[in-house]
Amino acid sequence: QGYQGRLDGFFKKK
Amino acid sequence: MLECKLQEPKVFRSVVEAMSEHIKECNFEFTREGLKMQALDSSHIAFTFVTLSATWWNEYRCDDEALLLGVNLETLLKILKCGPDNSLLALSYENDDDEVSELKVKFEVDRGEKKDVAEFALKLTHIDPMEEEVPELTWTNELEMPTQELFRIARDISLFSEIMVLEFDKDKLRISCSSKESTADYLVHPFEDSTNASNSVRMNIEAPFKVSLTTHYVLSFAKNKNINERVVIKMIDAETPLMFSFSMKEGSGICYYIAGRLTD
Repeated sequence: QGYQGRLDGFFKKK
Repeated sequence: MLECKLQEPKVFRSVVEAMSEHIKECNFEFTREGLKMQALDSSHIAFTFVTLSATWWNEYRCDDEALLLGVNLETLLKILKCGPDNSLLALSYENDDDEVSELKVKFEVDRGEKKDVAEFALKLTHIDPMEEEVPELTWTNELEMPTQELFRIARDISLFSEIMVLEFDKDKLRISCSSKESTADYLVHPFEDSTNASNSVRMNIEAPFKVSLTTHYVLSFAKNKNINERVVIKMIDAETPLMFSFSMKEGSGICYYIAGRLTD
């Protein structure tokens, strides 16, 4: 079932 | 000076309740355009983003260009639960360095010429503002379905497994789970209900893909039945977070970005 991804790399700097 | 009023305190309570599922505290950012609230949950799996535009409120006034108020959602929710459904909700804040910074919450019920009033003050806390924002994305896949239906499936699956697998195909969505003891499998097809459009299921899947999500997040998103009886899910692929959104009038709404499970 894999491992839970995180949103950390998703955002961009304002 | 900030003052905003709402004749349906229940809706604001629902919004705060939905946020408090994932977040303990967050900044309320008031500008002349309205109120924005956004935060990541502590596990960095889901990001909640709420917009309540100035015109969404019955009355809205924010003199500051941007006012950042750090709010404990659990406490605010306790306060909002004290507000009768037939009351007028008023939030206010005055910039005053001499006193403890607090958000005033007031409920007013008309009693003929007089009003019954209940007032609360919520002490504010400092929260570092987010220095990042959601990138602009070109969603290639979209699905719209009754929130109640998503809620029912997620609730059922939560009885069996912490993980649910969603397979988006051009003409169907398969939601399934498996555990040592059992498996469950749901098929959802697009259809138009001509007598009640809110029952319709619409899909526009250009690039079929499969993703696994943590069931309790999906279940908590689907609790937003009071916000909108329709949920829109936007997607690109299994590597990009999915967006679940519940829109409200005047360009307002609550949306979530959720990271899937990865196989590599």
